[in-house]
Amino acid sequence: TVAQPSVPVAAGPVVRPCPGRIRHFKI
Amino acid sequence: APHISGLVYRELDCDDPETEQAALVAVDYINNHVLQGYKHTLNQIDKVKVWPRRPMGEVFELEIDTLETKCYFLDPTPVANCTVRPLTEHAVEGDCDFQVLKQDGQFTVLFAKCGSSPDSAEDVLKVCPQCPLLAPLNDTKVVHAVEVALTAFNTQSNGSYFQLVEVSRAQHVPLPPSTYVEFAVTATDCVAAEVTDPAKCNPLAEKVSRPAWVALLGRRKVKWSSLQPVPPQPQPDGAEMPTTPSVADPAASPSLPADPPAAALVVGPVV
Repeated sequence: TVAQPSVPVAAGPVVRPCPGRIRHFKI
Repeated sequence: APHISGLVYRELDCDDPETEQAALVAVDYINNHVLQGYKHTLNQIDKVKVWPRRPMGEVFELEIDTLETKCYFLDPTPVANCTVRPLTEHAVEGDCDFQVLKQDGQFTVLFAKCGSSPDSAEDVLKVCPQCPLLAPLNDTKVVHAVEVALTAFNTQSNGSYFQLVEVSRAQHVPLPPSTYVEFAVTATDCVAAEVTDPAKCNPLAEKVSRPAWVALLGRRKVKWSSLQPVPPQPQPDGAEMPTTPSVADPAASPSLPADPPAAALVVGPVV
């Protein structure tokens, strides 16, 4: 990301590739 | 050994379709190699690393969580169609490490290590305070319940004598106080009415049933599961399962289908 020093850069979404989705329920 | 010094693994999303493909191959591997109990289904992919492999291919190093289903391991139903055992029936989880080779678009399992464990009693009772908890399969009451049920089953059999294959599940039910067991039986080459020494009866391998469930109420009162259709399986001529198991308490008797198809009754009472 390129930005001017005076302009705050918006934080992007945190990528959490793992663990994956729970298909049923967690025990 | 898939790891090659100096090489770097590829990071992949746990929900990436390629990761999921490898995980489903791993789950199929579990279900094709399990020798007792119930099939497992994929619940969550915990970790994945993809290593390059020389001279070609990639190795998926996976950590996956599975859940027990209600399909017996001999059940031909695809695991995708199997009902997951709910928390209220004391769910069982599997934790597995796998290495799966992908080469020319084909996945092959190189390594598998799995363990399974039931949900904690605290968690089950938190969701459902009256729910029965799993009991050890060698518990005295469990063994007794199976013995009583199988004896009752054979007493009603007008054909083959049935032997125990395995006890698959057992629970102590608080109200009314009873023992719930699920077990698989097999037909033998003996006729039930003529058996004097059960040890001399030989099991007929192709006649292993799916587990029946039986609740032993008090000391002798046996309550059977109802007969329900099961996927058709090849059934050679010969011994027949009793189609109307003994029920000591008529009020507790589950209703039977009015005219169930004969092929649906080959395994007797099933879950």
